[in-house]
Amino acid sequence: MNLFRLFGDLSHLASIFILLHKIYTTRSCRGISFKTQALYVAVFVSRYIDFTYISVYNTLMKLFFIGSSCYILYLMRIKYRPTHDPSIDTFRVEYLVGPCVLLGLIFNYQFTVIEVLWSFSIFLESVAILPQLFMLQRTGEAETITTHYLAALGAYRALYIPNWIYRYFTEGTVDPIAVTAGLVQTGLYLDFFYVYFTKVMQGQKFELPA
Amino acid sequence: DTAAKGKDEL
Repeated sequence: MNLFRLFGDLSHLASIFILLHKIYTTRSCRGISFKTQALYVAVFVSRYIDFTYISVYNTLMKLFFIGSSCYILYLMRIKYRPTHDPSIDTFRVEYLVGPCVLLGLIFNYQFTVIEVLWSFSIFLESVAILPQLFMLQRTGEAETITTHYLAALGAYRALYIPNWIYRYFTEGTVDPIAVTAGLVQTGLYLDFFYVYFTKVMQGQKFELPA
Repeated sequence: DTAAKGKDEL
């Protein structure tokens, strides 16, 4: 464990608390893509089905990510259902899941169910944010709290990049699947980060140019 | 053991 990874994980943790805070305080899941949240459940379940013990930290985090992502789906689907507008959450997830299944079958470290699911989850995580970003693009604006959620989530994978560089030099290990997918995942946030830093951090509302 | 790579990450 190094500081980059620790702060990456903490940022991931923070993003979930920010999202929950947003839903609770506004009593609404407006502006949040149900599809993206559902994809995260698929990501965590397919990745953490590998019960190999690593550490207490690792186990607790895994349980938290599975539990919280399912809880968020419950909030969106049941508790605050009327506040979710499916007509703007229109990204076709089959275009993400299909290719990720294929990529998982082709690129994996061992052709076993657990390993293919692990690869699939890595690929799917890298694109799971797309329905959310697509929704943002469609509406052209976002509540500030929602942009903080996205920034924390983007920072999580961005921090994993220096973590991999650090691990390469200290342990001599590289995980090509995780690194490739991680770079793609971080890349998808670049546009968002640009607007976040130039507008939201300056106290302005998140609005995309028309 | 290549299969173990990255598996300690979340």
